[in-house]
Amino acid sequence: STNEATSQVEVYSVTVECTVMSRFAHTVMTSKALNKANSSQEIFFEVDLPKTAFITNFSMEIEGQVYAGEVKEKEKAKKQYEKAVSSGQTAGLVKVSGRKMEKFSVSVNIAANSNVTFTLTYEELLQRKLGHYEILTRVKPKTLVQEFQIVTNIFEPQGITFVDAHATFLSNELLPLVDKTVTDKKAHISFSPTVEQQRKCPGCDGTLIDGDFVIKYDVNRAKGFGDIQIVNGYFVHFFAPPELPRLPKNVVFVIDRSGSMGGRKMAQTREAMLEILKDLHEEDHFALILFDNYITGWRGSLSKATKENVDEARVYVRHIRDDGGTNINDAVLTGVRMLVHDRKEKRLPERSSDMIILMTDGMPNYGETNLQKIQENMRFAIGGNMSLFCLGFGDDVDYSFLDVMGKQNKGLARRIYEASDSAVQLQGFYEDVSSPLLLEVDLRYPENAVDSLTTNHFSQLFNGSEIVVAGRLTDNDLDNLPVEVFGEGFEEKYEVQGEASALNWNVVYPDEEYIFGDFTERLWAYLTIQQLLDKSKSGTPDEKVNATAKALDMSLQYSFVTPLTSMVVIKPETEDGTESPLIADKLTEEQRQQADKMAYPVLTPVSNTYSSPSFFVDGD
Amino acid sequence: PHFMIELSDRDDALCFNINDNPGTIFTLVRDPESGILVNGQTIGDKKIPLDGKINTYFWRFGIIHRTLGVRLEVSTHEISVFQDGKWVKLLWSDTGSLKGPNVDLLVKKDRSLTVTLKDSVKFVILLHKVWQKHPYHQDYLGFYTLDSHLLSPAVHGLLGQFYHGIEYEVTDLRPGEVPEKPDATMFVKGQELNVTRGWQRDFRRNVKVGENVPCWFIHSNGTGLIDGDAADYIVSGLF
Repeated sequence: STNEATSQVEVYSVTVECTVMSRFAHTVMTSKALNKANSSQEIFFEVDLPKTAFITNFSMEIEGQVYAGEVKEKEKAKKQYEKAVSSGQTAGLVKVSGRKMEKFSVSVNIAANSNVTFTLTYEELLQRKLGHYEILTRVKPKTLVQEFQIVTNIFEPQGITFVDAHATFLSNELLPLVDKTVTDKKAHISFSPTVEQQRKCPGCDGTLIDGDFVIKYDVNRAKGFGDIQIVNGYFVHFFAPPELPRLPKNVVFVIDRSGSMGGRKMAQTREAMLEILKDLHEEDHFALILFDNYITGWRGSLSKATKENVDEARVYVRHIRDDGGTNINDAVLTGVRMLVHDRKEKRLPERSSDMIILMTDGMPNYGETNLQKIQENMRFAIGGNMSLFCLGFGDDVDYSFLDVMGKQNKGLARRIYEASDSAVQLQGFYEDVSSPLLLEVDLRYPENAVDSLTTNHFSQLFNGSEIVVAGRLTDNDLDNLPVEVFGEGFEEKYEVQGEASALNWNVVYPDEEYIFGDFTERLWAYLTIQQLLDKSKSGTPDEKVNATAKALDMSLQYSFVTPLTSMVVIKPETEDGTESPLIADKLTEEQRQQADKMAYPVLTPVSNTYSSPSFFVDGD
Repeated sequence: PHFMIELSDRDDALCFNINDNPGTIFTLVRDPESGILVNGQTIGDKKIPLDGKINTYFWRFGIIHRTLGVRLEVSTHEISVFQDGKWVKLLWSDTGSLKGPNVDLLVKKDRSLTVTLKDSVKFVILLHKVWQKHPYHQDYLGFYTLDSHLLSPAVHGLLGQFYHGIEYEVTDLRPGEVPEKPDATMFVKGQELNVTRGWQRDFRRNVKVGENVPCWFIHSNGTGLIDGDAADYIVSGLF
């Protein structure tokens, strides 16, 4: 787009090309424009990419001259950045865009009758959630485009069970334009409307193309040890066996009812809990602990999720009211003690999963308030015997505190965005973790055959998810890799052995050029960096330093823009001869939260109407 | 129609239904000091549903601000405003606004009308459009008070009597007819009422689906909660 209302810039091509090979997605977004005016104009390239993706490349080609981005250590890039800021230029290219996306934007001055081509590449490992993978592309061309195309090719050697493509902007007229071809191991999805088909109405310039294009798919899941692919000296192991019975769970909900939860947050927590309780399975056990300054609870120990108990708990939940301060430490410790005690008393099924779900919106301000001390207390009390999941409500909670605490205790943290769908988000999180299938899953490979293994021990495998392990083979010519998987399943141990062999790509994809060369290696690098970044926050001080250094090395080696690196883009010289470096960063969840906080009054302008009393009459 | 009294300081809400014959006109707000009056007329379903239950809704509101000389008639068909001695008509089918010295109106196409009466009250009227060929239902309106703090202590009416707060206590929570809706005892205005926990919908954010607001439901047309009984609020004309 341009700043001019009556611009003479023609965006003549916008293409989004995504190739997925064994869940690893490589997306290239290209936009070409021509300045038809007699004078130079500033042209903007603005695209959204998933927050789980790492940018790997960006370039601008102006009249045959290519200006490519370069991934550098963040500190070094920052020096260039500071120089740019001190000379009055703004430089940040990546900003928060909603919950799932980040916005990359750059502008460049283009001479009269000149062309520019912007190309942004990013990569991500698609995660299996609730039984499918999702590829999300957000498109918003500001004008009609001569050549508009979204093309996705999915290669899954395991075989594809279904592919579903839809978009928020698809009308009945546009729907038939989504072309989908699915064969056993390959899917091709394309969407390429003509200019006329993009038009909002006959004769007008507005475009219909504005929204999310979403592809969902799943793969055939192998029984036994799962599926292993060996390519070019690297392997990746996908483990999500079908037809495993779910394990009973014992879950303690620790719910913040401090004053700051007042109003909608409390109402939404109640609403979500009412649904969550309804979804408990009868063989599950559960407890409710409420906290403000004081800790109170529904019952002194966990109860079996019988219909009667659930009904009683739901009545209790309906009357949760906000009041007082925030004593997280004692509240979670009460939950831990309850689980430990009930286990000791053999009130809980032997083969079952213990978990605590903490829902809070604020900083502890009562009891123990030192965050590090609280983390230590939890780690000590939990002792690796249960999982702690932390849900941080709104923008005031210290997300990194919850994130570290979750990761230190076999769990994780998730932000709940304060909005009208908060209750749905809470339920969504619960769905992700509500059905454990296996506990203490160990994936083992011969030590003399592999190195640089990503995490191969997982405290749980949840229904609808998938465990992924990747590594490097020490013998580059190895064709067969022995593997063993151990875990604790429902009623019995899960133990399988097997041997994986390298695929012959010419047989699996006979009509494709060999494009898969470095996919597995990059998948391994992506996964390794993600895990190192986690370790750099939650490990011991030594581990933190080592993990940070290694993650930085790998980010640079594989050209990933991670929280430790930045991409520096040098724009063409301006007329006065100055160069202006631009910086693309990877945002952390804390930065995203900060950005949301700043944007709060803009995002929810009507919130005031809810804080004052309201009186109304309407019909159902 | 369902009435909702949301008390944000208590994070709680009270609700009741008023059912009468279609065509009845009720006084919702009456403030003799500022000269504000809001009356609403009900309609029923197109025909009596199979369950025999007659549901009524508001389809027309008459609003007067005597001191400012403003008069508004809002129906599911159109919006008429009288000010400075003349009538102006607005259509639900257009987004538009009208700014006057004493009244501001903002119409969002087929959705809502926000009315701000100078130095007195602000409210929004929602239009619920129903599929024209629906066998039972027809278009109706919702009335939401956004700001009433400038009204006098004498303000009354089915909604107005709650504008300056209400004292109540709820105790003795016990199982109700359905597990999701427990009963309780409410002490309010010197009376002891049997109330039921339920929810009603607030359509301001999403006019189609609405958002559930949990509330204490007062049975029998709000008897005991409202001053007098529902019949006391019936008037003969819209203005």
